[in-house]
Amino acid sequence: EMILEAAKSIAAATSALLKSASAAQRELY
Amino acid sequence: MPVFHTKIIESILEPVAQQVSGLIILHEEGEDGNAMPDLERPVFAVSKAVTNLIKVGRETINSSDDPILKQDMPASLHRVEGASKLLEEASGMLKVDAYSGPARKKLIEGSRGILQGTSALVLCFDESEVRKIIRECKKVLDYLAVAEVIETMEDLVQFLKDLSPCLSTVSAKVSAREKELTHQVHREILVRCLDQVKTLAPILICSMKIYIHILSSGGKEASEAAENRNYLVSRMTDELHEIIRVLQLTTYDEDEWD
Repeated sequence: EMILEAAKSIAAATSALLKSASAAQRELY
Repeated sequence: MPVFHTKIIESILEPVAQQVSGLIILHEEGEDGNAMPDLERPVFAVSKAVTNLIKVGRETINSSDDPILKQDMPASLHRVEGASKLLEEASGMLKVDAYSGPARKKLIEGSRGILQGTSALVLCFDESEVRKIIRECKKVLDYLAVAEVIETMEDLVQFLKDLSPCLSTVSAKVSAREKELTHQVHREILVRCLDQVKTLAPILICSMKIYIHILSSGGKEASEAAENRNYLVSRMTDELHEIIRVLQLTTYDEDEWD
């Protein structure tokens, strides 16, 4: 279904964003 | 205990849920933190995906004949849209000050909003899909309800013609749904009930034939035959009601039981 595909894309984009944001924070530890 | 009740929902949301939790923990542990990188590009990618979801979501709402989906889905879309704006604001603030505390809070709030909104959206869609399966189950229940008025072979043939395709649809849809569930107990109940329905169906038809035969030959055992037929109808009806009940369960319901 298209809505699940669209949700998958959001999840992938958000994961990539959070990876970038978390990586910067992790450098502290 | 799985958090998400279907495999597809789990595969979509679980990685994001873990990352949001991770970011929150990192944020709470390291108050000041390192300088945030430029998030403009990844935030733009999220915004683009959100724009597409809003478009697809609106199309789904417009083309659906499910009033509950029509009522519930717009709020989820609104939630995702609002969360995306928060991410854009956070990205803008971090460009000015890479150490900005309020920007980090917005980033977390936005990510959480995306997760919650997307979660509500896919759950809303999933519930609508479940209602479609339940509608098929109810068609079978409606046919079973007329079994006791079938008194001729012609009517029985028509009854079979009506019931068979509905039963096949229920069997295929419930079986596919069962394979999608993450909750083992729910899966087992669906398998067991569906097996029962499939086993009882030919026995019911046989009992109806016997009843019709006794009735047409003026036999005295017609009431016993009717009783046997009604018992089989009630067994199948109970199994279908149990299927309908379990189809509507999520792992959250199970938690409430605990």
